[in-house]
Amino acid sequence: DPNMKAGATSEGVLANFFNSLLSKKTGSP
Amino acid sequence: PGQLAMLKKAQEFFQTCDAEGKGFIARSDMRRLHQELPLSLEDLEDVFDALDADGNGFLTPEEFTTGFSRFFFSQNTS
Repeated sequence: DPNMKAGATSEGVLANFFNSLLSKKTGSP
Repeated sequence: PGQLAMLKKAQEFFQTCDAEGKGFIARSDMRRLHQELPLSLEDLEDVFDALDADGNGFLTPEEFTTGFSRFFFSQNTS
């Protein structure tokens, strides 16, 4: 999403990171 | 109400990053996640810097939770 990069870079990269963790965790308790 | 869920998730993710259970996350721990997450090393460095509020090179559970709560509640704002 190009708009994310323009606005809040660190917020965007954090969101990306935590979303990746969330999807990695799904299914494994 | 979402506070407890947020804290549980933050703790879970902290443990994912701090695989050795040191009680803090070092930059090298973050780089190791490169193998597990679809993020570049540069992205992971940026994440580390964004979370390391005092810039001492270590992420405490408090710093990690603070950063995660910003993300968590920004996702849940309506």
